[in-house]
Amino acid sequence: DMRMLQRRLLTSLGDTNNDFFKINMLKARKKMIKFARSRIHGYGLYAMETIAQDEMIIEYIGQKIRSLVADEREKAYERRGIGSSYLFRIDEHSVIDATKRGNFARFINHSCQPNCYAKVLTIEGEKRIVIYSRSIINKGEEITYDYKFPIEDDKIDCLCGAKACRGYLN
Amino acid sequence: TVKVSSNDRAFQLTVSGQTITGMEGYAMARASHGVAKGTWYFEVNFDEQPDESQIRIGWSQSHAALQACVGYSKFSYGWRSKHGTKFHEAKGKKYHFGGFKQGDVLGCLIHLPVDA
Amino acid sequence: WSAFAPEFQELEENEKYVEKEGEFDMEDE
Repeated sequence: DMRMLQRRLLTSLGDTNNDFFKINMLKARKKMIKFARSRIHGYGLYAMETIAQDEMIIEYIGQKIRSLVADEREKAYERRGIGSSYLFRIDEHSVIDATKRGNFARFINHSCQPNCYAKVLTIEGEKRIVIYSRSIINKGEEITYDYKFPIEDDKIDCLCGAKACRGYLN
Repeated sequence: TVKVSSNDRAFQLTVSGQTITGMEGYAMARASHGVAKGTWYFEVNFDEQPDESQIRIGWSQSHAALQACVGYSKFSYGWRSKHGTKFHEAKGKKYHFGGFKQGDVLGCLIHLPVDA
Repeated sequence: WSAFAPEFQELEENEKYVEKEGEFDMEDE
């Protein structure tokens, strides 16, 4: 009946709201992934079922802040030794900060050869970050995407272990 | 005529005529003209403010970020309505006890060396 | 997983952060 609901809703709302509907379905489908120890770094998220290509997996949720506020927080987090930042840039004006408030998408590890990618959707005027599968993901595989951190001087080693690993996150 | 600049300002501020209206976090609007030497002065009417809101006013170079308050960096000097604190490089110092509020006329003077 | 993020607050939706007056201040006498 969820599919029936989706079909009825989409016909009434038109396809542009497909993202809107799908992002709300996400909550109902949380069982798709689980949190567990990662071979890449600390903990990560794993697929609990086979996931088809270009499926919406999870939204990266946190506090929406302005860029300069994010710059100040990054400095403050570094001063307090809070690990790698969970700041995700949406556009030139705003950033989603999942360091202290958000959901467990913040635990998704980086890979230089990822099986997912992040996409910014605008739903009802609000920009939101959604992680999609880039290819079929088998049950038990770790979910990863390319963080695309800006290049910086002081490097953070990349532990993804992929053949084409770039060596650093930034 | 010196006006509020139509583009040298934060996009989220609304400017109609010479009146700037802002809400939520600090953002900056600058004048259409700058000064490079000598002594200059401008005045602004502080029309209204909702409870618990504050403003900052002052002098800024064009390099200062628009998505922050005046006095946040080394490129600007600000004066805050709350406690009348003066700010430069994000450091607030005692300046004019008691601060200012809606209904006040605010004057800002800058004195730049003529020959340097 | 919240055990691995000290005093972490889970959110269902993005939360718009309401900035403080002193958001950009380093020091304030």
